[in-house]
Amino acid sequence: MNVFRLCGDVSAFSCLCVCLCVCAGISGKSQVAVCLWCSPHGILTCSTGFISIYNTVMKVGCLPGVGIPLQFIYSTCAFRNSYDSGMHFISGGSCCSVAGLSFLEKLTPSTPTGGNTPILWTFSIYLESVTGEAESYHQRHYLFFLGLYRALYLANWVWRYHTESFFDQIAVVSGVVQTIFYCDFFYLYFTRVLRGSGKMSLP
Amino acid sequence: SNEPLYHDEL
Repeated sequence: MNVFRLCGDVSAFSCLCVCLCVCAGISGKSQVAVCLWCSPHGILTCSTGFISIYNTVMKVGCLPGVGIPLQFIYSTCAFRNSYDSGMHFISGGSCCSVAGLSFLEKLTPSTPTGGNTPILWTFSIYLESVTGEAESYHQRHYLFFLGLYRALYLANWVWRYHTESFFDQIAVVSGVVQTIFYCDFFYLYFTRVLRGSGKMSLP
Repeated sequence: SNEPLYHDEL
């Protein structure tokens, strides 16, 4: 545990809180994708071995945070907008499968602990890299916290590399990809939202 | 052994 991971987690929970308060503007399909990644990841981590109380509490806490907004979105037809191109998910999922099978370090479905990255983990990590693109997440603060979460996790990994001499190439590469996807939203957030020049929209 | 990085992720 270090301050970067703690701040990253706080940022992620801030993001979930924003989503719980106002889920208008967030695509239902994108939220489904988030659930598809977040739920198996949390459940796998908690069910394959005890890591720490902090880890368990945070991951269990995340599950309603991603599930409840989904319920809100699909119980209210007005929010079920944007991101209608299902092909993105099909192609994205296929790429993730290929990436997950090509670049994994150990050919096992899942593993409790250890340094290797097995199939399901690798798949889920690459899946988030693609679905985390968040092209349809119009909610600015939600995006800001998501981007901050990713950036802080990069700092977390750098910190762990220096303090523990520990490095996981797959996790770091996919983490960098995710953070890059958020860069344009960060740019818009700072140039338009903070300067008060009106509504945020993608270039 | 060190805890894997992907265990950190929420």
